[in-house]
Amino acid sequence: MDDYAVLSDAELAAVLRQYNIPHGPVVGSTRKLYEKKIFEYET
Amino acid sequence: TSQKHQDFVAEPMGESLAGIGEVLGKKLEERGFDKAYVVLGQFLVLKKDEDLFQGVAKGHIGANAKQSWD
Amino acid sequence: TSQKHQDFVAEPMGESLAGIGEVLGKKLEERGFDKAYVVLGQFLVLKKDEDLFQGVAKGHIGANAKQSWD
Repeated sequence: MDDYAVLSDAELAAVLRQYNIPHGPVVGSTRKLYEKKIFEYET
Repeated sequence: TSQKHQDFVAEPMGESLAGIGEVLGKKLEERGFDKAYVVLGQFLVLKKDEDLFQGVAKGHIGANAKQSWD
Repeated sequence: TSQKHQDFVAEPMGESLAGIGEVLGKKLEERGFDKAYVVLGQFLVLKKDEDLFQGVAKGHIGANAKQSWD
C-alpha cells in the first residue's frame, strides 16, 4: 500500500475516479481510507 | 418528515454519540475524534457514504458492524 | 443567542456556501467538495479551527483571506 503514499491528493483522486470508487475530497482525514480502497480494488 | 424528526434535527447535536460506550469512546478520542461533531464532520467529508464511514469506524476503532452502524 | 441566530442555525444549511462564487465553486467541486455539507464536514474534522480551515481553503482553491474567512 505504500506506493500510494507518494501520490498527491489530486493524483489519488484521479485513481479513485479511474476505478469508479465512490469518494469525497482526499484530505488528511480520508486519505488513508481511500488508499486502502484502491489497494483492495487492485488486489 | 415528522415534527419529532424536525425537533431532533433542529437541536444542537451536543457532545454525545448514540451507540458509543466508554471503551469505543476512549478509542475514538485517542484518534482525535474527541467531540461528537468531529465524527459528524468525518461522515460529511465522506459524503454521507455509510460504507466508507463504516470503513473508517471499523478501521480506526475496531467497531463491529452494529456499533459502526449506530 | 438571538432568535434570529437560533432560526438560522435551526434551518438546514442547504447546498449553498456564502461568499463562494462560480470560479471558486468550480475549484471546490474539482477537489471533491461538491456539496456545502462536505465543506462543513472538513471544518468540523479540523475541530472548527479557523486557521487550519483557512489554510485548507487557500491550499486547495487559492481562496484569498476574505473568501476563506467567508
